[in-house]
This record gives sequence, C-alpha cells and structure tokens, in this order.
Amino acid sequence: KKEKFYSTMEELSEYFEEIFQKLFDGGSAHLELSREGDIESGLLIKANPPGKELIVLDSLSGGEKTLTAIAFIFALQEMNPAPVYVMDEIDAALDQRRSTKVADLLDEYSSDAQLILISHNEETAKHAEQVFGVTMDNGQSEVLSIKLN
Amino acid sequence: KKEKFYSTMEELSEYFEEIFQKLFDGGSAHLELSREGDIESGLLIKANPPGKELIVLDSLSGGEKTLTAIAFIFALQEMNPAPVYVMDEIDAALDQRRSTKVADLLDEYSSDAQLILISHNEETAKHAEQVFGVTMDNGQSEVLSIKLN
Amino acid sequence: SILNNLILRGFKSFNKKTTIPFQKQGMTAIIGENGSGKSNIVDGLTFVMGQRSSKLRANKLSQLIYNGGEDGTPADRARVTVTLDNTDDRFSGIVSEVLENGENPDEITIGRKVTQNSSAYKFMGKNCKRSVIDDVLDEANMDPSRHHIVNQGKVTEIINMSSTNRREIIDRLA
Amino acid sequence: SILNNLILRGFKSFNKKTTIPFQKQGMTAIIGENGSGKSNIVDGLTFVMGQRSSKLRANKLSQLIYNGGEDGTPADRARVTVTLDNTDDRFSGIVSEVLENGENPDEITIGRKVTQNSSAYKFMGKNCKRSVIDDVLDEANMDPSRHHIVNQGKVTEIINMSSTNRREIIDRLA
Ligand SMILES: Nc1ncnc2c1ncn2[C@@H]1O[C@H](COP(=O)(O)OP(=O)(O)OP(=O)(O)O)[C@@H](O)[C@H]1O
Ligand SMILES: Nc1ncnc2c1ncn2[C@@H]1O[C@H](COP(=O)(O)OP(=O)(O)OP(=O)(O)O)[C@@H](O)[C@H]1O
Ligand SMILES: [Mg+2]
Ligand SMILES: [Mg+2]
Repeated sequence: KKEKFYSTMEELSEYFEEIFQKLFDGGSAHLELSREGDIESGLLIKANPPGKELIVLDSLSGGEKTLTAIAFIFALQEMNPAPVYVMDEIDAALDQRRSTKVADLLDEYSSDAQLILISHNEETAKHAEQVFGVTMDNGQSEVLSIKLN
Repeated sequence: KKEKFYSTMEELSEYFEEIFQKLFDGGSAHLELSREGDIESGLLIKANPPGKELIVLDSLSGGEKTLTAIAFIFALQEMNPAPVYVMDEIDAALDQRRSTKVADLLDEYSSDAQLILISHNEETAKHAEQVFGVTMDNGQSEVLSIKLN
Repeated sequence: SILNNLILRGFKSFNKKTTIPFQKQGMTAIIGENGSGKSNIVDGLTFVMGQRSSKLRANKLSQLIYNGGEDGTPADRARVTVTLDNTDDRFSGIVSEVLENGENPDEITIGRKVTQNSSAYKFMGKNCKRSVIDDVLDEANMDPSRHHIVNQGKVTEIINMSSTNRREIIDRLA
Repeated sequence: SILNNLILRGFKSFNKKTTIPFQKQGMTAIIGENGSGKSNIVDGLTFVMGQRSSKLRANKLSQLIYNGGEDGTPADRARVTVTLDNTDDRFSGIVSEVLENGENPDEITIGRKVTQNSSAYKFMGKNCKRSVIDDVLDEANMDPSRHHIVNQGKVTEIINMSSTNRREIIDRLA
C-alpha cells in the first residue's frame, strides 16, 4: 500500500505547511522521507521560518521549535479530528505575539471541538468561552469558575 | 575520602534547603544517598513544598520542578562560585509570582557576579542593571541597548 | 460537544469531590499558580482513559491516591469519572451490550478507581472490563496515545522523536 | 567583573560584527522575540569556551557560520571573541607564558574561529592551542561543563539526570 502511504504523507505535509505559514506569517515547511522511495525509512521535518535559510531542525530557536511542533500536531488533527483537545502549557516557550497567534489558531478549531487549555498567559484565557481557576490550600486543590473580561 | 564526601554533601544539602525555602516561602528539602553509607550509590533529591506531603520528585508540578532545580543549581554555586552566570529562559514554566521570587534570588548574587538572563518576562528585565534587545531582520540579528523604567 | 463533566475524588491533590463541567463547545481555559493542580486535572482525564502510572508522573497507581497533605488524612481510594454526551445515541450500542436492560441514557459515564490494593474500571457506575472503556473511547474518537492530548513539557516531543517513530505516525494514519 | 565584551562576527544569525558589552557587575537582561538570536548569543560564549557543535544545536562546526539567510550571501567564517578583565593581573602569568614579550595588558582576549575547512582558537589575536583557552577559563573559574551556564530548556536537567550522575557532581566538588 505504497500509494496509500504517499497520499497520506502528501496530505499531512500540505496541512503542516498551511498551519506553519499561518503561525509564522510566511516561510515554508514540508515533510519528506529520509530515503526517497523507501516508506520504511524515517519521516523528516523541513521547517523554514520567513526570511531565513533552511537549516537543521535543531538550530531553530525554542519558540520556533514549539510553533513547528504545534503546526505538525494540528496537521494530524486535520487528518483525523478528535472531539476534545487538551493542551497543557504549550505556549511556555512563546513570546506574547506568538502566544496570541497560537490562541487565534486554536479559535479556528473551537467551533468543531472542545479545547481545554492550561496556560499562565492571561491573553489566552481571554480567548476562552469559560475559565476555571485552580487554587491549592493546605495540600488540597479547589476549582472555581471565573469570569474574565 | 569518605569524610570529605559526606561533609561536601551535607554542606550542599544545607544550601539547597536554604534556597529552596526562600523560593517556596517554606517547605523543606534535602539531599541523601540512595543507599545509606554507600558513597558510590546515587544522590537523591527530596523536595517538599509547604503544606504538602513528601512525594516522588516526578509528581511535583512543572513549576515546582523548575524551582527545585534552581535551588540545586544555586546551592552548587554557593559551594564553588563562578564570576559569570548565564540563564536562558529558566522561568519558562513559572507563574508571575514565582518568576519574581527567582529574580529576587538572582539579585542576591548580582553584587558578587555578573548575571546574564534571557527571559520573555518584562518584570525580570526591570530587575536588570542593563538590558539588551535582540531583533531579527531578514535573517540577521541585531543587538540594541535598551532603557527600561 | 461530547465531554460533559470530569469528576475527581481522592485523586492526587483533589481530595474532596470536584466536578469540572466541560459542556461547552469551544475553548475552556484552566489557570492557576504553580503547583495548584492544573496538570493533575489532565492526569485525571487520561487516568480514566487507561493511562499507565508512569505517564501520570507516578511510580505506581497507589501514588495517585490523595496522600493527606502535610497534616491531613490520606484518602483510601482515588476515583475519577468522565461523563459523555449520548443524546445522539452514539454509545447506545455499547450501553445495550454491557447493561442489557433496555436503558438509553442521555449521558454515559466511564470511570476508574484505585485503592492501595486494587484497581477497577467502571461503566455507568458498575465494574467493567478495560475493553469496554476502549470501545467507548474508540466510538468517541478519543485515544490517550493520540496527539490530541499534549502533556506539560511534551509539545516538542514530535520534533525530538526519531524519524522512524515519526514515520510510524503516517503508517497508523494510512 | 571579569567578562568585558562578547564579539560575534559571521556566527549563526550574527552576520555583521556585533559587540555586546557585559562590563557591569550585576544583572544583564537579554530580551527579544522568538527566533531573534538571544540563545545564539549564549552559544557564541560557550563556543569560545570550547563547546562541541552538538551542544550548540549544530551537527558540525561549519553550520555555525552565518548561512546567508533567505537571499543573502553566507559568511566565509564564524568568529567569536571574548574579552576579559586583567587589571588585577590574574591572567598575567598566562600572558607572559604564551606571548613572551613582557606585555601586561588591562584586558585579554580569547577567541575561536571556524571556516568550512578549519577551526582555530585565538589568544590575544594569535592562534593558540586549546589548552591555553582551558588555562584562561580555569584561572577565571569558568567552565562550560559546570552549572553556571543553563541553556534553554535545560534548567530541570539536574532533576532528570540519573542519581548516579548527580552523585558524581558531589565527587567533583569534594
Ligand atoms: N497523591 C497525591 N496526593 C496529594 N497531592 C499530590 C498527589 N500527587 C500529586 N500531588 C501534588 O500535586 C501538585 C502538582 O500539581 P500539578 O502538577 O497539577 O500543578 P500545576 O497546577 O500543573 O502547576 P504548574 O503550573 O507548575 O505546572 C504537587 O505539588 C504534588 O505534591
Ligand atoms: N548558521 C546560521 N546562519 C544563519 N542563521 C542561523 C544560523 N544558525 C542558527 N540561525 C538562526 O538563528 C535562529 C535561532 O536563534 P535563537 O535560538 O538565538 O533564537 P532566540 O532569540 O533564543 O528565540 P527563542 O525565544 O524562541 O528561544 C534560528 O531561526 C536559526 O535559523
Ligand atoms: Mg502543570
Ligand atoms: Mg532561545
């Protein structure tokens, strides 16, 4: 089923680039096999932020790696949507502007799915339809419903 | 030199608890050998935030692990001070209040050493004597001196 | 929306019965200070979905039971329940197969409970096999091993994994 | 204070010669957006201190040379220089040993340069052995393998490492 593999990889690669370009305001990205024609070889990620030269993935910055990973994760979701998404502090390495870009991306999925986001970023919480605050008192956690405006 | 090992471990453990308690506003922490009396065994970290029961290190939260690690790192510095410290986004997992606690701790070392901190947190930058802003334009980085008030 | 409520009792830092209503479609944000219990909520959800203790930051299941805090009493069991919407009858096949009582509820519940010596899965409040939970999650198109749950610190895992493991993701998709 | 300036030229995203003055005692903050070049500055410092390419997010040293960006010209070499204070004569022993010219400067420089085919260390602008750099860092009480440099994402490394490796830290201290 070599054809099935290639058509799946192509489709995933297109979603990946589309979301990558949304998060980076440009640039390019795609997926490819580490050995051409060999569907038993590895899957490589090629990610090129705008204005830069393609470089080994490891040389990307912490925030750039996070955005690239988020683009890949949501490309997978496009291929096989889940009804619930849970993201625990995925914006830890992101500056304010990129954090907001990710929150905007997640908004696009929120009409068809439930998104549960944990974040220390107040801006992200403002994007949410409902907010829960968790507090710790004497070793016990409590959850309160919170109204943010 | 079993005595030397024990006295070193004891001293490190005391610095570790002292800094831990500063960062956590309480609690307790210490270091111990995984097999008592065997200085070839492993070194365990016991960390207990205030109000909580001692638990395996892995069960601590992301921010609690970061604070515990920072306490350990600076306990090492107390044992063998370096003239320059470089910390690249060590506050990524910390909420605003813990971030400020860490910046206050770093202040204590800044009279005897040079501290170079990379952070996305503006509060941290306000603690600094000098601030450099890095920008990227068409694939090239530039550094500017910045005045923050 | 499919996920109605998450109910934690005696699970990690949630000693008292805590019900978190996720009903709304759209985005739910969970905020709070370091160590307050946010990630423990995620652990509660994946615990019911069948996650092993090592993926829940514990060495064994009994460590998931509320440990009493500094000077309190430990709980004797950890219980987590997830309620899922069934107004579209999507789970009705599983309900009739497992319950055999002609009921067709608007909401189904799956749960998991751990004590110092035992561990059990629950369906509609009754003990059930792990396979029933797997069937429910399959019907819901949810699966703890898939990429729709990103644990703290794990977002770049997809970048750091070997290219072979990453290629296997395509194999599973195809 | 001991660290005066860090000078980057053709190193990673720093094409043009960039001088960062760290002279002040106390805290220096470096801010900027994702991907702007902040961690590359840290890499420049540890590069001079002898760090290997894998610890600099590169597969080989030549990847540290400014690659031209999207439509620019790559640099032909990467050069980083660190200037250290010598007004207390702490490095004067090494200076007289290496230079043999009776000079006693207020400031010494160590550097490292990489081209597509070569790699060299520099002391006071002249090629030198790696051991000279090691001696200077030893005199300064600085060492890339010690814990006074915490790279991005690595702060909890001390928690995640094996208890044996952690015990070896005590061995080295004692
Ligand atoms: N079995 C247990 N009984 C009581 N408390 C527990 C138990 N297991 C874990 N905890 C506590 O839960 C806390 C961690 O909670 P959690 O990881 O949810 O925090 P968090 O809100 O995600 O914080 P952060 O923002 O730092 O990630 C730890 O302090 C730990 O002591
Ligand atoms: N040899 C090179 N030539 C040109 N650019 C390079 C080279 N090596 C790395 N870069 C670029 O440097 C950028 C990463 O810079 P750096 O890691 O310093 O960012 P950062 O400011 O620390 O960002 P973050 O806040 O996300 O951690 C990458 O976009 C990468 O393309
Ligand atoms: Mg957490
Ligand atoms: Mg960085």
